[in-house]
Amino acid sequence: AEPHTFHGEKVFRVIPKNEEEVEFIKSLASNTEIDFWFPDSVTQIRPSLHVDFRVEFHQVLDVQSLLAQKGMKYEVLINNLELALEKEFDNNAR
Amino acid sequence: AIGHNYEKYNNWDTIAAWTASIAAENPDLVSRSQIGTTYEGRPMYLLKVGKSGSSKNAVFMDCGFHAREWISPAFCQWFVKEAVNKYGTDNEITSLLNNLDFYILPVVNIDGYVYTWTNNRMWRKTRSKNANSNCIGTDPNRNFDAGWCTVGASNNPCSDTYCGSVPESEKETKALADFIRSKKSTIKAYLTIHSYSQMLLFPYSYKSSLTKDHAELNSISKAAVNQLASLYNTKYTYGSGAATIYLAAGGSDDWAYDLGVKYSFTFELRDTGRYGFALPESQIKATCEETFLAVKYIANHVLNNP
Repeated sequence: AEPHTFHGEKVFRVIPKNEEEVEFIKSLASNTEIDFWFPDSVTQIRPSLHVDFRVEFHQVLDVQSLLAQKGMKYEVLINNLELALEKEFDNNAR
Repeated sequence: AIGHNYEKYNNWDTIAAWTASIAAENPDLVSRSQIGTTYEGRPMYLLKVGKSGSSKNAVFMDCGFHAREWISPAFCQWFVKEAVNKYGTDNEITSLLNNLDFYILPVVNIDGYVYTWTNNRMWRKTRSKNANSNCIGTDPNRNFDAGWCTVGASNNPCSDTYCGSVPESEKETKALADFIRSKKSTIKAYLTIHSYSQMLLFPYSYKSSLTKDHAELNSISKAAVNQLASLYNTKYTYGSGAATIYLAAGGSDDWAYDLGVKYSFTFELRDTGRYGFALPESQIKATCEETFLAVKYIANHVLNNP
């Protein structure tokens, strides 16, 4: 397979306030390919625990739209993961 | 090793060459052995760091359980460098290496680590094939025999937290566990280095109950994170895994503790989310420096409380 690139992929953070919002994130994960960064998996989400997750480019708009519809506040931790990964190699001695 | 740099992320070939060179350059302090091979056939090198001579109690430390957590192998390399460079000039390090051995496994999940360099930077699991599934890999930190595949783990091979077909189904986790079992009488501490979220955790994670050593482990953690913060004011949270973050079965720290390794800890290194798994190389030095202080504190506690 071709190496995976991360152009346009975003990392989101949400903090579910209650069980209803936890269930919403779980339903989001069941309908979308979400890569959980923290916690490790959907089963570990609980109220007040921040949830960091990566979304592939073609699903970013859907996820943002669904979060907005639900009225859930979210933060974009990483706006373009590919750029973040390029910046990871910032030791110029390479 | 050509191209190796402690302040850069090194690929597996470079790390493997480094294990050979650091052992060759420091024969009185470092020796290299192989504890097994990975699913794809790569050698799993282990470094023993300590003044050679009589047998001593030991601290086992591993890095690179989860392939995408690149800062973790960087720390194991940094630790060995610091130990070697400061031996003979720094009294504390000299005493530690004279009286303890450190077993360092620079990368546990080597196949996964290679895959993050070649195919998918965000890969987490091993690269073993799963029966009756097209999905690849097992989460090595759900693969140990500690409440295996109960809470916080998945029996779906396509999940990133897949627990494997049986405990220690992965060649990598089996090799690690076999080694610790074989040295059970001397290994007094087990440290596993992960990222991210800036935490210092101790058992249990697979159940909510506290260990009989909770008070001592909590006290050590508090002091260790204070040491860590003393350098750059990096804030760590600490506590038992289940209480501090979430229930997660099959972790290596719980397994080691239940085996009898009392001082069992999991580090989650920088940061708290700005970079996540994409921590820039420019932060390797500071991250490793501060983590070194915490590890040194734990090692001193082990030395003084045999």
